[in-house]
Amino acid sequence: SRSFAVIGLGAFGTAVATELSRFGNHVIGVDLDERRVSQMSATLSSAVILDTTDEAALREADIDQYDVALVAIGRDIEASILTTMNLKMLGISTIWAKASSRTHHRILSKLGIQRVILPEQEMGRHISQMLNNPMLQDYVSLGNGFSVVNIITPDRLIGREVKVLGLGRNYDVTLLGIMRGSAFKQPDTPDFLLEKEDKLILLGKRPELRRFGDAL
Amino acid sequence: SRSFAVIGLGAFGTAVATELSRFGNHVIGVDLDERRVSQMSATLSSAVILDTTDEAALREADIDQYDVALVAIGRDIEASILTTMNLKMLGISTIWAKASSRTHHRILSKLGIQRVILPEQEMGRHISQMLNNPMLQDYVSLGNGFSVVNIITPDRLIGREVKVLGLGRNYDVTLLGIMRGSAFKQPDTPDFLLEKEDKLILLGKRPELRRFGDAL
Ligand SMILES: Nc1ncnc2c1ncn2[C@@H]1O[C@H](COP(=O)(O)OP(=O)(O)OP(=O)(O)O)[C@@H](O)[C@H]1O
Ligand SMILES: Nc1ncnc2c1ncn2[C@@H]1O[C@H](COP(=O)(O)OP(=O)(O)OP(=O)(O)O)[C@@H](O)[C@H]1O
Repeated sequence: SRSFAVIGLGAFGTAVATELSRFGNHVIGVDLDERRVSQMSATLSSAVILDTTDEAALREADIDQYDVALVAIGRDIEASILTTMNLKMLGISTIWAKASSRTHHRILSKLGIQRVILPEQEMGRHISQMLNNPMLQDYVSLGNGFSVVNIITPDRLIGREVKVLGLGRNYDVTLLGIMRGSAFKQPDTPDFLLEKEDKLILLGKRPELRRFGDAL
Repeated sequence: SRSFAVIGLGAFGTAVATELSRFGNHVIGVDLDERRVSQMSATLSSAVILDTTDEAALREADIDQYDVALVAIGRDIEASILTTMNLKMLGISTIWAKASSRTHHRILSKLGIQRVILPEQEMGRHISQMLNNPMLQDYVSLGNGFSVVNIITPDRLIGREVKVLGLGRNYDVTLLGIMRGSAFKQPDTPDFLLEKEDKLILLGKRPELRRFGDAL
């Protein structure tokens, strides 16, 4: 299993470090801010106060021993870039970094790291989908324009057969199954009727899913 | 279709407003900061400079006419809370608000709005899952402890039959199908063999998915 260094203990960095720790990983939290470091010292394997723009200080703290580093510095773009460059100099094999703007994203992407994340923008896109489609409980993009979506059965379709949805016929959308309570069901019997709170788990290309969702 | 007021044009608010606009919705962007408002004026239906802690100013700008309001003020917690209270006073039927901390979340939740979001924390949890499971391309929680995950086929299983995964037999995990390029396939023929870059779309409870992922 891999060890993780999370640099920058803002809301995002703290959430990642805490969750990774909860999965049983060895995690070190790093920040300039003494208060943030001490807040995390009980939760993580270790937590150190350190200016990560200082390569020597990073080496002295053995950060080069870690398998994976996440740079979660958003506001101070120069600190984010310098820190990322330092981690590359340390030879850390997997580096992910958060960007706070498109320009920040472009610079970090040119540093040849494994992943650049735009958390606010990605959540913003996600939330806009949920606001645009009130029946959409959740969704995940599979790449290639496909998504899996979780839509709650509209009231007017309760008690009806699955075929009234017109899937396959009117919409190039696949019903993967139905979540009913804690059971995942395949509506493969003719007497299967939709019930209140049934969640339709659908797969399709996004324009087709939108078309289906609008018709609901 | 519904009209949207996005208050607070930081990275998150801007992303939501931009995407909602792109879907063809009527969107007004609101911020104290003149520069941020002017940056969005071409993208949105309208953009106004306004201190949203001022209820009279909100009414004067006809914000009460909007169906949905999103409060995307993170740093100034008092402004976020006051703004949310004002929007309730205006009678807006759907209000979502971003919180920047657990305490902020608890206060907003007590105001009786439709949804409180913690974007950095939710992205942090998502990213921690991707870091913890390098083969995990993406996933979505369906509620009830179930998730749909997208896992890239490990190299050592290329050319093998789907049954070597041991799904149903060793793991209470369902294979919903396989994404191959831009096609979604069901491996229902005996000669179906896994190919490089095939994405396994799996459904199961999270501990079972983790167990399966660890074994991969
Ligand atoms: N040179 C540095 N060395 C170490 N830590 C730093 C350095 N510069 C900034 N930080 C830390 O990075 C953390 C996150 O920074 P920032 O305030 O940019 O967060 P953010 O990205 O806006 O926050 P969030 O994660 O809440 O979205 C802060 O706790 C800050 O102290
Ligand atoms: N009283 C107010 N009225 C209108 N806009 C406000 C008010 N107070 C703050 N804002 C605006 O809210 C916006 C977002 O604020 P903030 O800096 O808190 O962002 P954030 O939540 O940290 O950012 P991000 O969305 O990037 O995560 C800012 O553009 C700010 O001008």
